This record gives sequence, structure tokens and C-alpha cells, in this order.
Amino acid sequence: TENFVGHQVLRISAADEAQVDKVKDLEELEDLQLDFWRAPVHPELPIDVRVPFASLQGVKVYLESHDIDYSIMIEDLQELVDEEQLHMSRRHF
Amino acid sequence: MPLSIETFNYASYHNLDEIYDFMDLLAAEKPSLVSKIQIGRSYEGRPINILKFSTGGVKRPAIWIDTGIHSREWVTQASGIVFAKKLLDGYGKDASVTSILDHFDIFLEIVTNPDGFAFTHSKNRMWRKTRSINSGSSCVGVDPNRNWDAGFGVAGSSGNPCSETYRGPRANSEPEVKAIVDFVKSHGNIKAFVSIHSYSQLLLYPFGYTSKKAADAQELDALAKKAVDALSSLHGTQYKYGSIITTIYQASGGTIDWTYEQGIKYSYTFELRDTGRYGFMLPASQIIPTAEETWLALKVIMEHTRDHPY
Repeated sequence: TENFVGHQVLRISAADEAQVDKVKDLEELEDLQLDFWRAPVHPELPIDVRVPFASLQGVKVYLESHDIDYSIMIEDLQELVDEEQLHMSRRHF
Repeated sequence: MPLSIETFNYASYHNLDEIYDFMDLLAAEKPSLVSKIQIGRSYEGRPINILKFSTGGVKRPAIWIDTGIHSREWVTQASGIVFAKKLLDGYGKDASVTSILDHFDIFLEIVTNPDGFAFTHSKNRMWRKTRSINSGSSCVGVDPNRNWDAGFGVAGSSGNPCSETYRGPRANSEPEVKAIVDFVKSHGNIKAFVSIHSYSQLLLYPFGYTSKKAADAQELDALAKKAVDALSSLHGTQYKYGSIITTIYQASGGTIDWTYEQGIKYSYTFELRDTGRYGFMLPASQIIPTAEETWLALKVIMEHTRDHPY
């Protein structure tokens, strides 16, 4: 089973089309293994992306170097997955 | 404790076997109202089951509701289970449900992507697509909401098998999609089609693949407003509504574009909670409130369909 230790979900707020395009450039880099929960479309809509631990530092540096605002929507994804599993198993008793 | 409709835990997530067992329980509870129909088999050979709620008649006009086409959006399948229980309990007690079921059949597909859903429980909680093998690629799966024959292949989907919005090699290539296509075509009298996703709190209507306005856009918009007003009346959950392409983005090969082009006027997609705290990792504690509020919106759409025959 895949685990998501260290994965974070970032909420990116692109200020304009140019910044949306910058995020789209990230989407093309398959080896970053990014999983867009909400795709980069236009500035009015937030962009949510799951970032594996190995890519986290690089992605954050990239966003900051292009002055693209982001926040951490989910600090530790594996924690949520574990909670979910615990809740489901507890249901059996 | 033997599982029963009353002991089943509606406030928890369940795996595929438990949901399929639940469907059998439901059909056994009230066989005069509920039956389980297998409409096909998934890529990996799992049965694709739907529930039929009917009080009689032949080829009655019908309403279709599906959840879980994107397998990781667990709150949708969980909500589908709650909707099934509401239909079972509501007939004969809830005036609106009774009136709808006296005139319409209701088809409810709770696990629309069984292979993907099983995979989220066994191997990868983040899995969204089907589990079909893409020849020539190491990447698996097709986005089942890009695989329909409506604007298939135009901008708004990907031709890259490794993309989460990969459209597939051709329209209806996915057995999970083809099963619904065949069912809708063979039934021929479905009047409303609601496909439920999460997240971002939206109620959407066609089109997604083109900026062309739907012929019934005005009516669909007014009905969407009424539905989201009903939804937010329960817990204050705020929804936006509009056509797919104007509200979010261009998306081609989508379910409700195809159903609308089949002549099913009341074609809607929901994006359930939330707007960006948990995304589709919504805690189980929010299953019931999410399902309850969504049910109010669904009833508005079903009542409108009942009152506006076409």
C-alpha cells in the first residue's frame, strides 16, 4: 500500500494568468509526481496540489522564486489517511 | 451483530464489499420497492451494480443518480448510501419522495468506478481513475469523466496516459462508462441525470467541452439556484453554480455533456464539500451533514423534473 508520509497538499493562489502558466509548467514535470486536486485554470480559482516529500522543497522554492502565493492545506497527508483507517476499523467494534 | 439496514453505520466510510452487501440488504428489506441490477462488469471483472427504486409501471420516466465515478472522492459513495436509505425510508412517509416514486423510477449507482474504489482501499488512497491498462504506457487508468462521447478529445482532457485527466484511447473505452451509456440508451426514458463528485461545492450543468450555451441554460440555471438555496438552508454550506466551462474550466468528454446531448434535459454534476480544508479527504464526521444537505438539493431537482414533464 502506497504511503503518503511527508506528502503535503498546497493551496496555490495565482495572482494572474502568467502565474497560472508558471504552475502549469510544474504540471508538465512528471518526475515531480505532482497530483493536482484542483487544476491550474485561471487566477480566480485556487489550485490544490499534492506534493510528495521528495519534491516539496523544490516546488516551494520554485513558487517563492516566482512570488506565487501558497499555503499548506494539508500538513501531513498520511496522518489523515491513518485517521480514516482508524475510524473505519473502529467501526467494526 | 448481523449487519442490517438499521445497524449499518452510515457515518463511516465502507469498502466495496460492504457497500455491495448493503445493496443486497436494501433489496432484501423491501423487494417491492428496491431491486439490484447488474449493468456490466468493470475492467477487472467486478460487477457494476445499480439500485432501482420503482413502485411499478413499465419503462416509467426515470431519474439517474451516480456517485464515485472518481474513486477517491469517498464522501460521494458514502452519500449515495445515505440517499438509498432515504429513498427506502421515505416512500410512504415523505410526501415528496412518495410523489416522485409514484411517477418516476430512480436508479442509483453508488460505486460507479469499482476497480478504482477497491484500489483506494487496498493500494493507493489517492487513486482517481479506472484501472485499465494503457498499451504502450506504464501508467494505468483513464479518467472516466473525460471518456464520454461528448466533445471527446477536444481541449479539456489529456492524451497522456500518465495524466489524471487522460481521456482514454477512444470514447466509451472504459467498461464502467460503456455500461452506463448502454443502460441509458436501452432505457430511453431517463429525464434527469445527476453525477456526484467532490470537492469544491459547486452545482454544474452543461456544457463543459464548449462555450456554446445549452438550449435550456436559463431553466437549468434557475433550477440550480433553487437547489443550492435548499442545500445551504440546512448547514449554511455555500455553493456556486453555473455551466461547467464558465464556472470552472473547459472539460471535454464529460458525463453530463453526453447525457444532455442524449436529450436528458436535467443533467447536473455536484461537487460536494469542501472548499479546501480537507479536499476529498473529508473526515467521516462530515458524511451525514454533507449527504443531508445534498439530499435537499437533489429533492428540488427531482421535484422539478416531476412537475415539468417533457
